[in-house]
Amino acid sequence: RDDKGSDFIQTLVEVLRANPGRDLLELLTEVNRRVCEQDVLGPDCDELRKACLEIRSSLRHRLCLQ
Amino acid sequence: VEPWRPELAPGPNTQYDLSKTRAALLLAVIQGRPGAQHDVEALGGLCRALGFETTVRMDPTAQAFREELAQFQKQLDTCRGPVSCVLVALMAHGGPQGQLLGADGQEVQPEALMQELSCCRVLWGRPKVFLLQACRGDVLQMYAEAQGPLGNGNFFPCWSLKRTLESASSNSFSEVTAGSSCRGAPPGRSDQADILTVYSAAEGYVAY
Repeated sequence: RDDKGSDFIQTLVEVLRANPGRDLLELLTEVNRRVCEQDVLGPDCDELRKACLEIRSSLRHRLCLQ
Repeated sequence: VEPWRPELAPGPNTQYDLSKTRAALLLAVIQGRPGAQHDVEALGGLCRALGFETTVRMDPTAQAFREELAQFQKQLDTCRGPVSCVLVALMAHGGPQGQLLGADGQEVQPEALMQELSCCRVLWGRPKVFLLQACRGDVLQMYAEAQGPLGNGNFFPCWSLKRTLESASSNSFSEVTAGSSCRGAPPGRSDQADILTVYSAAEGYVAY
């Protein structure tokens, strides 16, 4: 985050910009896949860590932003 | 009963109508969070590109988090035209039990903030998107080398149980919001429907 922003927000913006009009829940699954694939150094900087989003939805319809 | 068919073509019954006003509120603590400015710029740019009327507030205190959400709700409720969709992004350091830390170091519960919009009249039946970029605890997700039959040098993620999630999530959503549900929602409609929440980390865990 210190250099380029957080994994979550930066990946979210990248995926949404590249896929206008697609179902947001589908896109968030893709965002989560990419974030989960990242290897990051933890605050102690001596071990690789992982990150994973949590998505909660009570949407009743598809939400497609464009 | 007619079986559910996911291949149904997009239409008024399968997709939210986003043809009216879209509003976004971005609240970000950037002091003490190097690089957070990049997130604000990127997300703000995306929201504007997607047609959201976007409000950005930097370095809110815990109290200001609450006030901004309340103000946002009032703005929406007094909005002349219909509102199609709202997006709220909350970006800050997170406390050990999922709290957000305002610029003054004071805590605020994100679920309590999100609850503000459940009572917003003009948003009944409209999609509400919440993005939370913050730690939700102090448990670290680690890598571990696979053992036994899954071995052969492959790696897979495992959970680091430095402390139990039970203690990490002791201040759970249900406890926070118990008794605070919205009164006056239209009959037969849940005030908890049409909400999409995306957390940058699992409950109890550190976000990177």
